[in-house]
Amino acid sequence: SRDRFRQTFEKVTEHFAGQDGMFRKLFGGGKAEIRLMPVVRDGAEQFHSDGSPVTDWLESGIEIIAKPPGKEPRSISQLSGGEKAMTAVALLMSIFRSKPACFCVLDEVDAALDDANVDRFCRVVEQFTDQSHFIVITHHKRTMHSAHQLYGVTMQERGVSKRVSVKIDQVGPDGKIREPQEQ
Amino acid sequence: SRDRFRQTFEKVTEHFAGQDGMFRKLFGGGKAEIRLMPVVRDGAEQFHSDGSPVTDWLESGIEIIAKPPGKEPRSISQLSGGEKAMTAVALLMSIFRSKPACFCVLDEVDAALDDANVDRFCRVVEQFTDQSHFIVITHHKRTMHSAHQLYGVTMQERGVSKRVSVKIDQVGPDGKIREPQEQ
Amino acid sequence: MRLAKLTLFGFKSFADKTEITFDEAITGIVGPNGCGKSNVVDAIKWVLGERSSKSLRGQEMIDVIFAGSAGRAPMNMASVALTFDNPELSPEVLAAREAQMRQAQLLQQAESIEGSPDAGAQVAGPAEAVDPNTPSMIDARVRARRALPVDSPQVEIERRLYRDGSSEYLINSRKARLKDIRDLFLDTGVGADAYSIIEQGKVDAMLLASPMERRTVFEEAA
Amino acid sequence: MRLAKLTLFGFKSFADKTEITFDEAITGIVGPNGCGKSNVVDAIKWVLGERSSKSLRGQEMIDVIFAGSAGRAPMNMASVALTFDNPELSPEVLAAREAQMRQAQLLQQAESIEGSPDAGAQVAGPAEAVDPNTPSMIDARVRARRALPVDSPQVEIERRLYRDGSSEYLINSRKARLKDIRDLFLDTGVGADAYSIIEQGKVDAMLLASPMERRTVFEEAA
Ligand SMILES: Nc1ncnc2c1ncn2[C@@H]1O[C@H](COP(=O)(O)OP(=O)(O)OP(=O)(O)O)[C@@H](O)[C@H]1O
Ligand SMILES: Nc1ncnc2c1ncn2[C@@H]1O[C@H](COP(=O)(O)OP(=O)(O)OP(=O)(O)O)[C@@H](O)[C@H]1O
Ligand SMILES: [Mg+2]
Ligand SMILES: [Mg+2]
Repeated sequence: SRDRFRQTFEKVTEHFAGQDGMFRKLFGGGKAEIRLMPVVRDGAEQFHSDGSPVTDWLESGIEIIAKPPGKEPRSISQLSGGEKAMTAVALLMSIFRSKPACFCVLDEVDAALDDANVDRFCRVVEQFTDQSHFIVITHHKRTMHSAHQLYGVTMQERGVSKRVSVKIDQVGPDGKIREPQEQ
Repeated sequence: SRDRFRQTFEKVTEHFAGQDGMFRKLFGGGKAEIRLMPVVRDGAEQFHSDGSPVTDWLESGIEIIAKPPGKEPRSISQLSGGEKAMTAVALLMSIFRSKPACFCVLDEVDAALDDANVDRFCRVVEQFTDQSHFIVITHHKRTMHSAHQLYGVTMQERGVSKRVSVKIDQVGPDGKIREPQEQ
Repeated sequence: MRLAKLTLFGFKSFADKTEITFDEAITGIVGPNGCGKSNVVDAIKWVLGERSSKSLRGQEMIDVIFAGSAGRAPMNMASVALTFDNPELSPEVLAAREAQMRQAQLLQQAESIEGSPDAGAQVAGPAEAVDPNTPSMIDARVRARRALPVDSPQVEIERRLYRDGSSEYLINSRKARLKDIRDLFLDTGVGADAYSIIEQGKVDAMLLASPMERRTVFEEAA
Repeated sequence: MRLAKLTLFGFKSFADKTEITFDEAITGIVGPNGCGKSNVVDAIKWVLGERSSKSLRGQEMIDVIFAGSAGRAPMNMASVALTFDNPELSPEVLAAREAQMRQAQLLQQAESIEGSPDAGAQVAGPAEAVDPNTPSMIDARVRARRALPVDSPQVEIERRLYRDGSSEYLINSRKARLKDIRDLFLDTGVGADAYSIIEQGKVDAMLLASPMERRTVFEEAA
C-alpha cells in the first residue's frame, strides 16, 4: 500500500543517490537523483499551501537523473553506452540493498564496460555476497577472476552443451576452455 | 525497379550464403539462406503451373535463416548474442560487397563477441579495405591491433573531449590512454 | 534460504542431464559464443514459471525442448529443476520476522481505522475467527520457521514439458500448479520476471523503461 | 572518392575544435566509457543530414550544442564538417561507368517498351531534347569525371546549428540546402541512415527488423 511504497522509495533513493550510495561508488563521484513524477491527470496538478506539488504516492512514475563526475546533469538518454550500464547496475544494486533476493543472475552486463568500470563493477558485486548468491556470465577476464567458482560451458559435441569445472587459468585467451591436462 | 532489386538480391545472397560467402567465413562453416517472403495479400498466394509460389519481386519481405556449424537451422531469434552479431556483420559485409560505400562506421559491434570471433571479425574487415575506409570504435585489444591508425579520445578536462594520437602500447589495460612520455 | 543447484535435462542445447551447483557466493559461467550460457538463464526463468515463449527467444513453448543436432535426434521432454536450501530460521531472525509482521499488521489496522478504502480490505480484523487449518494458515505457521513455506530443509521445484504440449510443475516431487510455485516465492524477490534476473543485452532495460514501468519494479521490491 | 577528415567544433562534448584525419584504411577510436567516442558517430550522422534528435540521443536538436561542463560555459554554436577526396576518375573507371549507365538506360527503355507502368516514367525518350545547362545535366557531366558531382578535388560539407535554432548547410563553404547534400551522395551508399553506419548496440538491428524493413536496406543497395 501507500506507506510500504513510500518506505521502499525512500530506501532505494538513499541507497542509489546518497553520499555513500551506489551511483557514487560505481562512478567514483558525481551525483544522482530519483524523482517521483506525478502523473498529471486531465485536471491541474494539486499543490500544497506552500506551493510544492502534492505527491500522489500511488500514481506517480519514477524519473532518474544521472550526473557523472564533472559533467552537467543529463537525462538518461544522453549518457554513453557504458555510463548507462553502470547507472543501471547502481539502480539494481540499490533495489537489492533494500530487498535482497537470495540469488541474482547477471548475463554479460559488463559487455559495454571499459576495464576500469569492470573493476568497479566487480568490487560492488563483492559487497553483496553476504546476502545473496550471484551467477555472472561474462567474457571479461577481470570478471572471471572475481568469481569464487567458475564453470565452463562447451560444445565439444557440436550442438550439445556440456558443463565442465574450470580454473581461471584454463580459460584461454580466445575464451575456449582448455582441458586441465593440457596445462 | 524490379530488375535492379532482383540483381542486388541475387548478388547479396551469393555473397552472404554462398560456399565462400561471408556467413561461412565468419562462422568457420555452417550454412545460411536469404529467402523472399511473398507478402500474402488478402487473396490466396499465386502459384506457377509447377506449383512454386510466384515471387513478386516488388512486394516481398526478406527472411534470413542461419545454421551455425553442427546445429539445426534456427530462426534468427534463437541464435545466441554473439551468433546474432556475427550473422549481422556477415549480412552487412555482403551488402557492402555488392555496393561498397567509401566508408563504414562500426561502433562497438564486437562487444558481444568472444576472442575467437573478434579475431574472425577483424580478418574479414581487413578484406574490405581495398574499397572502403573503416572507422572502428572498440574496447577489445585484438580489434585495436587490427587498426592501421589509432586515435584516443580522452576527457582529461572533465566533460570536454580531446583527441590524441596513440600507439597501441599506450592503451593501458584499463582502457585509459597513457601519455607517450609515461612509457 | 540459499540457491543450491540447477538441473537441466533436454532443455534447449542441454541434451544430457547437467547439474550446476552453487556452493560459492559468486559463480562465473564462461565459454565461447553459442555454447549455451544464456540457455542456463532461460532455464532459471522457465522453471520459475515464465509463460512467454518469446521471452525465452523461441516462437512457441516446445522450442525449449532439445531440437536435435548434427549427431543427435530431437528429444521428447525438457525438464529443469531448481533446488534451494531451506534451513530453520535462527531465533534472532524469527524474532525480527515476527516483529515485522506485527508492525505490518498494526500499520494496516491503522489505515483501515482511518477508513481509507484500499487498506481496509487487506486485513481481517481481530474479531473474525480464522480457521487454523486452511492452507494459507499452515503456510503462515510454516513460514514462521523457514524462509520458504515448505517444511523441509531442501525445496526442489521442477518444470517439465513434453513434445505433445502437456506440462507439469512439481514441488519436492509432488505435482503442483504454477500458482503454487508463485505463492512459494511470494515476497522473496525471486521470480521469472523479477528484478533479480538481468538477461543478456537488457542491462539498461530498467533505465529505458517508462516512468510508470519503473514504478512496478519499485512496487515489487516493496 | 575517399573520406579524408572530420572536424567538430562545439558539437556535444567536443567544445574545442577537433580534427580527425583518416589517412589509413582502418582507423580505430578508443578511450574510456563516456569520453566521447559515440559522439563522433553522431557527428557524422548529423552532418549528413540526420533530422531526428532522438536518433542522436537527445530530446531536441539543440542538445547537440556543447552544453557546458564543470569548468566551461555552454557554447552557442555546433559545427561539424566532413571532407572527402574527390579525384578525377581514371579512364578505365570512366569507361566502366559509362557502360553501366548505358546498360541501365537500355534496360529502362526495354521495360518501357514492354509497357510496364513503373519503368516508362523514369526514362526521357531519346527524342526529347534536354537543355544541357540545367543543374541535373551539369551534374551528370561532372558526375562523369569525378565520384561526387562537384568539380573540385576536395569536397567539404558542413552543418551548423545556433542556439537560437537557426541552422545552415554548406558545400565547399557555399550555402546549400539539405536536399543538395542528399543529392550529392545519391547512389553512393553514404547517408545519415545508410547501412554503412552501425551505431552502438544496434549491430543486430537489421536482423531484428521485420522482413519488409530489411527489404528497404536491400533497395538502398540496389
Ligand atoms: N531447443 C533447442 N535445441 C537445441 N539447441 C538449441 C535449442 N534452443 C536453442 N538452441 C541453441 O542454443 C544456442 C544459443 O545458446 P546461448 O544463447 O545460450 O549461447 P551463449 O553461450 O549465451 O552465447 P553468447 O556468448 O553468444 O551470448 C543457439 O546456437 C541455438 O542453436
Ligand atoms: N551537448 C553536450 N554537451 C556536453 N556534453 C555532452 C553533450 N551531449 C552529450 N554529452 C556527453 O557525452 C557523453 C557521452 O559520450 P559518448 O556516448 O560518445 O561516450 P562513449 O565514448 O561512446 O562511451 P562508451 O564507451 O560508454 O560507449 C555523455 O557523458 C554526455 O554527458
Ligand atoms: Mg548469451
Ligand atoms: Mg559509445
